[in-house]
Amino acid sequence: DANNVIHDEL
Amino acid sequence: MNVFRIAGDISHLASIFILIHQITITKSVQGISFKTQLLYSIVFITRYLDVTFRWVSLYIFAMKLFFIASSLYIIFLMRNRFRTSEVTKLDTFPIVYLLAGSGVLALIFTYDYSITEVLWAFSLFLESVAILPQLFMLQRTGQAKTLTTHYIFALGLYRALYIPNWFYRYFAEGRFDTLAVFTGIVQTLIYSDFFWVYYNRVMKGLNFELP
Repeated sequence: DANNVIHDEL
Repeated sequence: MNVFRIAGDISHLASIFILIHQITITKSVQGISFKTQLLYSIVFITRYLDVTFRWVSLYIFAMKLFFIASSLYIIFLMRNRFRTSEVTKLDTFPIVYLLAGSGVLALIFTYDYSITEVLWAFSLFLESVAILPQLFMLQRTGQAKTLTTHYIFALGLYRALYIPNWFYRYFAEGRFDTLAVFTGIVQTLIYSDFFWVYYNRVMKGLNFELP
């Protein structure tokens, strides 16, 4: 899933 | 970490230091929207709750703590140290709609129905419109102190710089965060009129005045 991103930004 | 992201984060830090500097040097919160600052506190708290259980890096950890703490400090300065009633009179944007709208959109577009994911989505939608009370106030007064405009510019630049960062990460890592990109672009568009006036007046050494 392209939207399953790790929240590694601010 | 690419150069756009670093530059964006530095710009974000700079905006906060400019704002705190302005408030403490002038001992005044004139021209600064408390409502916008309140929304940013809500944005940081809802988005960075994960600092307590998700480890990404020391950089992310320190920045998250800084953004939560500094936004609460600004709220404290505005409410308890330098509060004036004339500022409150101009700060009339109905933020309840921004909060409610962000809540509804977060429930529709969240990636996953967990509390942290919904709050994350909520914080993205809310951040994209959090500057509106400040811009509305600017619109009403028609002018602003130069430091205030530097603050708004640095804050807008932070989100604008994240756009090339997302391009970079999409091509370099195949990473694409639809919600962050969409809300980030909306947020940058909201700043566009302001950027235009800032470019034409403040960067040419003139006072910020709306036509």
